[in-house]
Amino acid sequence: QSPEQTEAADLPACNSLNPGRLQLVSKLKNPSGSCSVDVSAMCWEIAGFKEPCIITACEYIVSLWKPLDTRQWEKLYSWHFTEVPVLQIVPVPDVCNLVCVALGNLEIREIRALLCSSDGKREKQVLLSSGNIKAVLGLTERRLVSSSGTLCDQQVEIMTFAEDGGNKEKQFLMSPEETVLTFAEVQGRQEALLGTTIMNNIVIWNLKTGQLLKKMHIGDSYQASVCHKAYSEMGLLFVVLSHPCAKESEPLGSPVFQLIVINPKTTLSVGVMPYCLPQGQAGRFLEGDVKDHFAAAVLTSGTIAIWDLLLGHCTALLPPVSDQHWSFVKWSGTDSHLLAGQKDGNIFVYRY
Amino acid sequence: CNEADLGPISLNWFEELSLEAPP
Repeated sequence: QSPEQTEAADLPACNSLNPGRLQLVSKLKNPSGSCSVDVSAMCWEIAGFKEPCIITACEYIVSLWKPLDTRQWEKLYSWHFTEVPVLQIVPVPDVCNLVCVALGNLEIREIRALLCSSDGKREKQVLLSSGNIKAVLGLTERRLVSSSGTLCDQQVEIMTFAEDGGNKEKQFLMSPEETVLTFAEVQGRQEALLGTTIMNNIVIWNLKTGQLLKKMHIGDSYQASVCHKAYSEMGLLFVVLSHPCAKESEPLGSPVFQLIVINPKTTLSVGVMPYCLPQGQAGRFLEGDVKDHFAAAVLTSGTIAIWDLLLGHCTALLPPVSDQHWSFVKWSGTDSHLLAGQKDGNIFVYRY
Repeated sequence: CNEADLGPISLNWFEELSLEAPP
């Protein structure tokens, strides 16, 4: 296997409105030429050492990059797909040397596990599930949750991996009888799982028993809200939502993210904090990621915006670089880095 | 946020809802 290496970053931190907050660390150029769709960061064990690696996904190739030094990356493995393109990378926390991907055209048709042979010399892929899959999320303790089918035939399934990625166990959660669009774990309540549904409800499951505990309506102000993060504190659920369908024309600017609080006992909820763009900036939420108390979003304008959820305001804006709009953004799970991607395959790694 | 907006709050909501929900 001939090693493919990235170029060292030679660009300044560009004309971000808060240039001190984002420092460009390195840049990966995916040479495959096909459209870039996602990025993720995870630890991978290489020659007995756990390395903080980057996974990139193009339409038909997923690649694992290992760090050579702080500024360069070497491609270690590539998994190829011939029939169905990749839609998203699905990292599974607490599993070593395994990552999942969702494949499909507009909707997910397959979920596959990507791993390598025990001698580390060959890439392997295993089909985990197929069908009309609506949502998937990797959970702590080596679990993967997915929902498939619609209404009465909907199945919500938890798959548990062994430490080496093998021996999968399956368990089903009770269906809420409305299509589940997204999942989120609940910080502070590891046995709870949240889902958002097509009817603007948030549902809560007990992951141990599979029970559906509650269905909570969160209002019709914003359709198709996506739940990114949930915290359980003092008997309440704090939920970070994004609003891809919010109108841009609201007088105070439409919220890109919003923090709401729900009392799970009564299902009553109130908005705590809207996270809007600074004045003069326009755009709707296109794609984003929340980690700890930081939220990052790619906007329809092609700019990336970052909010400190505790401070309550936008802390950094990253306009398109080299006239290329941003198309996806992820927080690195392994350090305090932001991974920003463009459709042409360029991935920029920023320290935040 | 207060109980006027959200109703009575229980610190054991998860356990209580698990007892109330169908198995």
